[in-house]
This record gives sequence, C-alpha cells and structure tokens, in this order.
Amino acid sequence: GGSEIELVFRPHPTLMEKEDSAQTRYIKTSGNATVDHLSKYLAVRLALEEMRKNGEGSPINVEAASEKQYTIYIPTANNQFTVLNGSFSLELVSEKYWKVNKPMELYFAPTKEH
Amino acid sequence: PEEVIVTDITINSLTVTFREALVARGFFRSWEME
Repeated sequence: GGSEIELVFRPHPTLMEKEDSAQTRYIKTSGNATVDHLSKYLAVRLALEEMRKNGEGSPINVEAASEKQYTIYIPTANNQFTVLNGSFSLELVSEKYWKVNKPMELYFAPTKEH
Repeated sequence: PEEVIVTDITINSLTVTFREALVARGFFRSWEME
C-alpha cells in the first residue's frame, strides 16, 4: 500500500440526477484504500457539503447523513460500467481494470435498495 | 497554493487519507488535465 492512487471521480452519467453533485472530484489516496473507503469518503463529503448548504453541521448530523450508501463504477469496453467490489483495494482495481498511466476515472451513484 | 481538502476514513481499523483538490492542474503527478 505504499503507492499513491490518483482518481478523477464523477457522478454516474445516467444513474445520477444532473443537479446531484455534478462536480468532478480530483482525489489522491494510498493504494491500500478500498472501494468501500472511497464510498464512505464520498458519503462523508457529500453530507458535509449538504449541511454547509443548509446551515447545519454538528458531528452527529454528519455521522447520520453519511450513512447513505454509494456504489462505485469503472468504465469498461463498449461504454459499459462495471460495479466495483467494495473489498477491492484501489491498487488492485487499477491493475485489473485501468492499466494506463493516468488518473483512474471512477463513477458513483447511490446504491439501489433491493 | 491551491486548496486541498484532507479527510481520514477508517474502516475495520484501516485508516486511509484522501486528498481532494478543487482543480486538477498541478495536483496529479502522472498526468495533467487538459
């Protein structure tokens, strides 16, 4: 986990509403971070941004709001998006799916309840 | 210097640090955004 992973992180183009977190995020983290870490990170960041917008911000609120679950996708051939296993490290994802020397592009959308 | 947001996330005792920049220029080591 010594290596650093660079990510361009965007809302899923079809599964996210346009106004939902339309911002592209530029992220660096260590290679041993998992997809679940990234999902949790996103939930915390979006919860904080939402609270700032609404003028709230107690730590308890952040904890509760960040319970929202997000699924992380990577683009693969033919404009498909592959769901990433939460236990995969980002280093493994990069080696398995990305393979090129530029920041890995990942996409997120709220996890669908079944 | 550009603003970078630093956040630590812990799952199952493994804590990792995320650094998020508002603009990509100069932030990535391996590749510059267009």
